[in-house]
Amino acid sequence: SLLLVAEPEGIFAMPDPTVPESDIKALTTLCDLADRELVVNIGWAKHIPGFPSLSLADQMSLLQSGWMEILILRVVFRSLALEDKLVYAEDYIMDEEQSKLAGLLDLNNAILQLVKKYKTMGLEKEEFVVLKAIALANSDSMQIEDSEAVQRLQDVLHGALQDYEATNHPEDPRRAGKLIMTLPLLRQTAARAVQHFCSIKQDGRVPMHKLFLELLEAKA
Amino acid sequence: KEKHKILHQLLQNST
Repeated sequence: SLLLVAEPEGIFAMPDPTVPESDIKALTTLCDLADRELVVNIGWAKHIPGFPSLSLADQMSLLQSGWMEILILRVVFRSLALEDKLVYAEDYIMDEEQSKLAGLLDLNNAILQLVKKYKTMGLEKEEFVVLKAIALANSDSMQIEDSEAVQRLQDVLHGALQDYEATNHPEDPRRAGKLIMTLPLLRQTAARAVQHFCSIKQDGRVPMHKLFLELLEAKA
Repeated sequence: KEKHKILHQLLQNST
């Protein structure tokens, strides 16, 4: 219940209508959107029960490892109702054509593979919010100071998922496990995304805001 | 930590 309340509203991409469509424009829009989403997601993390009790250093380490997984999982959940399209924001939905134009066809196809998995399972909002918190708590940072505290956070979230499934999906006792088993693909896809945006950063043609840059650099 | 000052600031904000 606390995670459902903490779930942030979607934000708008607001692509500049005066700029003609191009790969640079699409990537600029996405990087600006990601930067603003990250601010929102850091605020969200503080509402995960147990997260604020971690040391500041461990909170930072988990976010530095897991931020892209959180961004992608949010796009995936928003896209469940559509067919072969990614809802980066309510006013920014990418189809195959736009993905090609932005040079994001491979990455977006990988994200669509996740969408397909969750569609097949009928992922619910309750499951999505817990899974997202688990992705953060389980982001496997190498810099954790108090790994027992992080383990306790993982256990609490894992327990919440198991309780939810026991109550709401007693017909499928393996549903919680099935959901956890989607996390490797999320990790893999996030790693691809980070790699892709690191090379865009090195190109230097797309302006990026400071928080997005800071977190990309934490992954470099 | 100096390298990650925006994240640090956002986590420290009370909101």
